[in-house]
Amino acid sequence: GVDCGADSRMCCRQEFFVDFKEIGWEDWIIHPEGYHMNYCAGLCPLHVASIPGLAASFHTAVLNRIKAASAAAAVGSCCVPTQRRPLSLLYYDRDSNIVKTDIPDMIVDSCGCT
Amino acid sequence: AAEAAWCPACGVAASAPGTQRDALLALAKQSILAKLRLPARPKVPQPPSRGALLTALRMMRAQRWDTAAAFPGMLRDGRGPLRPEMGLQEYEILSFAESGSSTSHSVRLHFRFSQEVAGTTEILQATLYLFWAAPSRGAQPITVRLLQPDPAGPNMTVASETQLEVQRSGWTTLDIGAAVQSLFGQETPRLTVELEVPEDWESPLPSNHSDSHWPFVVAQAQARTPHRVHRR
Repeated sequence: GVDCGADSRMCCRQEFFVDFKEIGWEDWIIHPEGYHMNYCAGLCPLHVASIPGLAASFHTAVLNRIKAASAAAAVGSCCVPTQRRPLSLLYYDRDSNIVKTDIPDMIVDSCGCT
Repeated sequence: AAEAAWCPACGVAASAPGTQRDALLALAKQSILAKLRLPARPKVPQPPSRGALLTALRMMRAQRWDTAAAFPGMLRDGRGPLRPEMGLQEYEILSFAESGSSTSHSVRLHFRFSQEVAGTTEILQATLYLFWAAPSRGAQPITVRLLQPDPAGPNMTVASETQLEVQRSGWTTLDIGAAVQSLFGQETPRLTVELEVPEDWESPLPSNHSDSHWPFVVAQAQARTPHRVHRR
């Protein structure tokens, strides 16, 4: 996958960190200090469609040219997460019990085109 | 329109950075609360004392080492270690006792569980940790009763009763998984533990009730497996 730069236009992963102190949640969330709510953004033109991330290889380049030339039905291709991992939280619930849980698929590690 | 096209997948309309940041922060809050099944963030908690917390964590770690030593690679009921990637969210809950009513020869302790967790999970294991004071003479008989709110009325029903003999001061653990499981299906998931001793015996709990000997419950729960929708 590719991380977004300042002027990325193609499909990439945009990092976005939520500091629990900034949103006033540090009193009930014991750990971690924040949440990496990364998301996928960018264009998925036809010639990179269905390639997770931007594979840069000779074969891919040829395949891309064929796709671009084929002008197949330009079905929309979307920039979506291709790899995610759990968010482990340690927090106080409403009865001040201490709860630890791993929420599956909460952190996006990489993006690609459908 | 061109800007909006720039970010079709993230669902946040391309807008001024400040507004976009606020929208993303709101999205993060909403996403975490939804996954924790919380309607809103909990009120400011009353954390347990440092002594009680350190003791509980030490006891939990010791318990885990014992389990791991007895069944390497296995978890409590013989299944392989579950991982969140399997999509089943697991919870570990540490609940400290609240003092309830007491008489000259009985003490009640309350443990509350949040409806959000109780209503959507099944209990894998639950252990009650009690610290006994040194008996003044010989082995002290103690009855440990687990009481639950009676769904049909204001009284309490006895979920289980255990007779113990305390020879000396120290920690004891009791498996309360079945009682907590049946509790999880109720409106107010609150467990009451009643400790009763014969008339002329003193309370089995340390009189100074130092924080680091405060009773607590450790429970492991797992989100109920969603019913499988088979696509043909």
